[in-house]
Parts: sequence; C-alpha cells; structure tokens
Amino acid sequence: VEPVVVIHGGAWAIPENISDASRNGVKLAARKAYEILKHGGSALDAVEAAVVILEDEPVFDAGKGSCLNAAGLIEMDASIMDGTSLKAGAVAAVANISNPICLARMVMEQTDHCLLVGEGANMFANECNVPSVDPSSLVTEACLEEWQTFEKYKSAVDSLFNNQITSLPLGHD
Amino acid sequence: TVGAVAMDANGRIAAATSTGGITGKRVGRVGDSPLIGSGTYAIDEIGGVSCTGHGESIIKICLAKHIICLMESGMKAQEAVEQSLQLMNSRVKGAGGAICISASGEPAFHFTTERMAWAIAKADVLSWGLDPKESNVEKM
Repeated sequence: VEPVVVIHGGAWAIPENISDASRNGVKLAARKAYEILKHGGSALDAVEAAVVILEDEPVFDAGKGSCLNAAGLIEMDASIMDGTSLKAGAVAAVANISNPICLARMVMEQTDHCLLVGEGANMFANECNVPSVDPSSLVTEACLEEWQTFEKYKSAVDSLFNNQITSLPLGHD
Repeated sequence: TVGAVAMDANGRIAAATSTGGITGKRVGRVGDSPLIGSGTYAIDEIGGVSCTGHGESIIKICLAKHIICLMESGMKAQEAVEQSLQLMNSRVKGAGGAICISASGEPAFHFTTERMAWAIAKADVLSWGLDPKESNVEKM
C-alpha cells in the first residue's frame, strides 16, 4: 500500500503576515509524517508526530499559540483515533502540557475511556509523568494581543447581542 | 486548529486533531476537536477525517462521521468532503474545512473559509496550499 498523509491548519481568514509560516508548518508536518510511514512506521505514529510539530509551531492555534479564553487562560482540546481497532482517545480543557495530542493518545492506549477533561485530564497527565509546563509558556504575543482586543471590545459585542453572550458568537477553532 | 490523517504501508488509517479553541471562549467551552465523530474519525474500511472551523457547527453536523458515511455510501472522498461542508454551511451557517483519506488511499481536502493551510504527501510528491485554488507541488 502506498503511504499517504494529509495535514491541515486552521480554516479561517489567515493574516498575510503568518501565511508563509502556515504553509511551511503544514509542509514540515507532512514531511515528518511521510518519513515515518516510508520507514515502516504506523499511521498512528505519523499523525501524532505531525500534530506535535503543528502544536509546537506558534502560528497555529494549538499547543503553543493557543487562543486565550474569556478568563485569559489556555484550554486545549485534542483527539486521536485508530481506524483499525476504532480505539480513540481525547482530552479537553487541558492547560499545563505542551502537546495535548500525546496525552490524547495516552488516554486511548492506557485507559478504558475515550475522553478526559479539565482537572481529570491534567491529573492523568501527572500520572503518566507528562512534563507539566507553565501555561504562560504557551501564550504568544499575538494571542495575548488578540485577547486584549477581545476584552476591549467585548462589552460592545455584548451590547449588540443584548448582553446574552459572554463570548464571541462567531470565530473558528 | 491543526490535524493530520495518514494511511500506512499496511493500509491502516489514523486521524488526529488538536486545538486551542477560540479567543474569548467561555471557560469550559469545548469545541469539536476532542469529540470523536465531530472533529475526528477513522475506520480502515472507509477512511479517516480531521476537521477545523466553527466548532459548534461541526458538532451539530457530526462532520467527520458525516463525511465517512457519505464515503460508505459510495461517494468519492473529495465529493464527500465538499458536500458535507456545503451541508454545514447551508444547514447551520457554519464554515470550516476538512481533510480526508479514503480506504483506497485517495486524499482529499476542502474549506469554505477564506483560507486553510493544507499539505499532502503521496508517492514521494509533496503538494500544499493556503488560498482557494492554490496548489504547489514539489518532489520529496
């Protein structure tokens, strides 16, 4: 069988100043995953390695470069699925690890569950000896500026929607 | 959001998705990325999918599994991805993107947003792009 890899970044109005870095990021991830497959590695290893590269690249909204929530905090989500066994693992609202995709794979391979969230996910990360990082190390200057803009205009948006919301109604993960 | 789908030399398929969410999201808000069937799905007999875009819209459509179901009914991967994103747009007014590999190794991608970075590696050829209709190719 001929190995194949497909990669994506976020689907949104990507600003021109990060367009080349976005192109280069997905190319780098595809090359890494394809190299793993060409050397006989598994599809699971390939997708995990690719996503780790993208999580480490600050122009993408995942891992380092994650958006800040209404409280100015990072909450990251990730999932992985094995098409052979249909095993799946996922984490949601994790804050203090660099690569949520690796923790999602641990959920898949080391628990009977499919999804761990919040404090439980972070506790599981500790059990698995996943290095804990200061969440501030995942915050980029660009994300902080975007959050500050959100904070500045949030009340205007709230007024527009009759104070029915506390987060932007539109926007993309 | 970022994601990857791969098929290895044994014909096994895997998919993965990761995200930091949306700026200013409500504390505790979870999008499609960690939800199997919404942001991610893989089954060797049919294909693998990873999604990005407006999480709430993707969840309502169960986008990843919807694409898989269309392929299961005989639709080509590219058509399944495009049709599913159009459905999401028309039914819940949501925009986004998705990548896919079918069980026969056919790669596909589509997006209904302004831009989405994508890359495909197959047969020692790397293709990639960002803008609609942009496609670059180089030998690996």
